[in-house]
Amino acid sequence: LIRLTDITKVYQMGDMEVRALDGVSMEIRRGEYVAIMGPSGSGKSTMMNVIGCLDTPTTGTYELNGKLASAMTDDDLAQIRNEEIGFVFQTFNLLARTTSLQNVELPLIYAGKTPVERHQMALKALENVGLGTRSDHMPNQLSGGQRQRVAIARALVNDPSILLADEPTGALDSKTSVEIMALFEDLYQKGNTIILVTHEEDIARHAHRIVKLRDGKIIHDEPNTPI
Amino acid sequence: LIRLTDITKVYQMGDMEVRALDGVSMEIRRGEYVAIMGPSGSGKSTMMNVIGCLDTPTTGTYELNGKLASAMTDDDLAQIRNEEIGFVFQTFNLLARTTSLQNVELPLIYAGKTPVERHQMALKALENVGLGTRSDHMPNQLSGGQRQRVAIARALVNDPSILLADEPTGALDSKTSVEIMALFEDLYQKGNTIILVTHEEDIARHAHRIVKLRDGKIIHDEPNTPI
Ligand SMILES: Nc1ncnc2c1ncn2[C@@H]1O[C@H](COP(=O)(O)OP(=O)(O)OP(=O)(O)O)[C@@H](O)[C@H]1O
Ligand SMILES: Nc1ncnc2c1ncn2[C@@H]1O[C@H](COP(=O)(O)OP(=O)(O)OP(=O)(O)O)[C@@H](O)[C@H]1O
Ligand SMILES: [Mg+2]
Ligand SMILES: [Mg+2]
Repeated sequence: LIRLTDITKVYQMGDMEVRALDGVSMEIRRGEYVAIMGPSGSGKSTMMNVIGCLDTPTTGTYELNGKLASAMTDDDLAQIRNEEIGFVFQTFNLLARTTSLQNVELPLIYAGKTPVERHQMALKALENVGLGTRSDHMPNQLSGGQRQRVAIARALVNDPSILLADEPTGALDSKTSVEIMALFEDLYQKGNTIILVTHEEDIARHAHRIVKLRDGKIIHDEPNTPI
Repeated sequence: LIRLTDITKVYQMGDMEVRALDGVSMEIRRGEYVAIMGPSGSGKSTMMNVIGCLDTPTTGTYELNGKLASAMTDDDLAQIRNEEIGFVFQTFNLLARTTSLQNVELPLIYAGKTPVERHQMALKALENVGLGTRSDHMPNQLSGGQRQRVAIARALVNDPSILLADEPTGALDSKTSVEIMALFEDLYQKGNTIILVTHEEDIARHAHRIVKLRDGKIIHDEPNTPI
């Protein structure tokens, strides 16, 4: 499903070079549940952006569903992103002057759902994250953790076959986090693939495989018995 | 030092009313170390914004240093904010097209430091959070946790007498979090006041008093023996 081979991502800034990813190779098969951990700045978000076709590596190859990402057109990439991938961004990336409901409906517009279907599916997704009563509120009328939950609802609304979640519980208290992890578990049980970045041990423990990054390299990649 | 008496903060949105703070009374003396906890949406950031003079309550009184915040002019409030308070925002609030160093220097401009002093103090604050080599990089060239650390450096650069930190370790791995908590401990040991919002138990345990919010009310306010 996902195969990274010798991936590097290098930023050149003046006379300083930052190797965000410094030679990473990894395979993830369909239906796996992987947690990516590592210190701040170790390359987790960069790796998620490469996997989610939002960023291109400096060197190395990335194959998604057997096709080289580098050989795909922008249209191909956009189509895979819209049809297969649900992304929870570390910075949420909600549209500002747009209600929670409209933010969550966005992936459904690409999926060609009717307005009635979109409204029902988006409302259900918001109810699943405990925000059914806030559907017509804008992001700036919501708390930090509420905005994060809208971003999660948007990523899950279309039952993606690959969920990429970058620190999805960073702004949530433990009880709300448990509710979110239960939603991810439902998606996983349906045979979908979950790739989760987290710095919280007890969130990582839900995964069946733990990958640790340090300074842009994989220093650990082992199966995990989930809690 | 800080006295909240029957504080409410109510948002009226159409026919729906959200009581972000629903009658809160609390006193914090100089030199205390308080952790504020509670579920997502329970009113933690709203309380911090009232304490930090960034938001006015709907009803109730807020006294800071014996003066009614409601009776202060905008200039008085700005002066207290610049001279006494260091704020780590939940959303970091860094200036986008500005380097890390310039972001951290900002409070020192208000404090009337010379350019040479500002440069030295800001660089030292960045080194304290492990980002000395990234001083001329912009926020969009940094990872999520690196941006959070720039926001922490900016809040600490002028040794504030009151530190208001809203989820300061939300984007940080545990090792980096320990380093940040050590910086807060240094500030506390110098006799300053620390008020910290967190949803992480092991961060809250550094405080000497734990306050828990639920639905805009204080449901717990007890001393804590710090780790
Ligand atoms: N500008 C606003 N307009 C309307 N409602 C608001 C506004 N700001 C906050 N609220 C609401 O007030 C309540 C408290 O918000 P607050 O940001 O204080 O919560 P919080 O405890 O910090 O949550 P989190 O842990 O998710 O950051 C929430 O239900 C939120 O939606
Ligand atoms: N646009 C950019 N320009 C320059 N450097 C960048 C850029 N984006 C990321 N980096 C650098 O690449 C490294 C890896 O960044 P990345 O965002 O992947 O880290 P991370 O593991 O997600 O960190 P965090 O846990 O703090 O979110 C960091 O040192 C970061 O500063
Ligand atoms: Mg990141
Ligand atoms: Mg908050």
